Amino acid sequence: MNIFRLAGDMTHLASVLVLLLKIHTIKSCAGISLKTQELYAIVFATRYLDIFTDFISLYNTIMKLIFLGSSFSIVWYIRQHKIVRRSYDKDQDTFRYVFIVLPCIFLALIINEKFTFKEVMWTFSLYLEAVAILPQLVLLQRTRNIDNLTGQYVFLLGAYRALYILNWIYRYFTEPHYIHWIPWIAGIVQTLLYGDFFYYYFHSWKNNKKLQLPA
Amino acid sequence: EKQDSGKDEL
Repeated sequence: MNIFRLAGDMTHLASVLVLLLKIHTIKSCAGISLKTQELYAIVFATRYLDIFTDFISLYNTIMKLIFLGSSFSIVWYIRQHKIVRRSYDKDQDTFRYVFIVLPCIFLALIINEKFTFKEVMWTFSLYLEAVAILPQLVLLQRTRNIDNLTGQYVFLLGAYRALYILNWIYRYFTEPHYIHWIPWIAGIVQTLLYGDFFYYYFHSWKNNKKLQLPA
Repeated sequence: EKQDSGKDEL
């Protein structure tokens, strides 16, 4: 465990918990894409298949349980909670699942480290995580403004990705045999997707005005 | 092990 990895995990944790707590407190999910949240729930469910079979550390197991619990709780709030679900704008959240999920299944089947069920599912989760933010970014573009909630959420997710890249660089130079092309490339693609968003985020922050994304 | 050295990541 290095400082980049720990900081990355903590910003990742913060992004999910901030979202969950805010939805719980303000009883609204306005501006949040249910599709992105469902894709993240699938990401955690397919990546952590080893949770009960391979013990890595107490930290690792607890974090996995928190990510699974919080991501499914967010989906439950948006779909089932009698007040929160009314604030979900289904008509704006139109990104099609198939355009994201099918290419990820296809890629995971042909490009993986080992052709076993667990390994293919793990690889699928990496590809899916890389693009799962797309429905949220499309929703942001469509509504053309983001409140603090959505802004902080996407900012924390972006920070998590950037810190993970630093973690990989650190581990590459400090650990023997630490080479993992699949998570690295998927992770870089995911980080690049945030780049565009960050430009506008910082721009609006610098000018101290509400963020407006271009059409 | 080489194959699993990154599986401790979340």
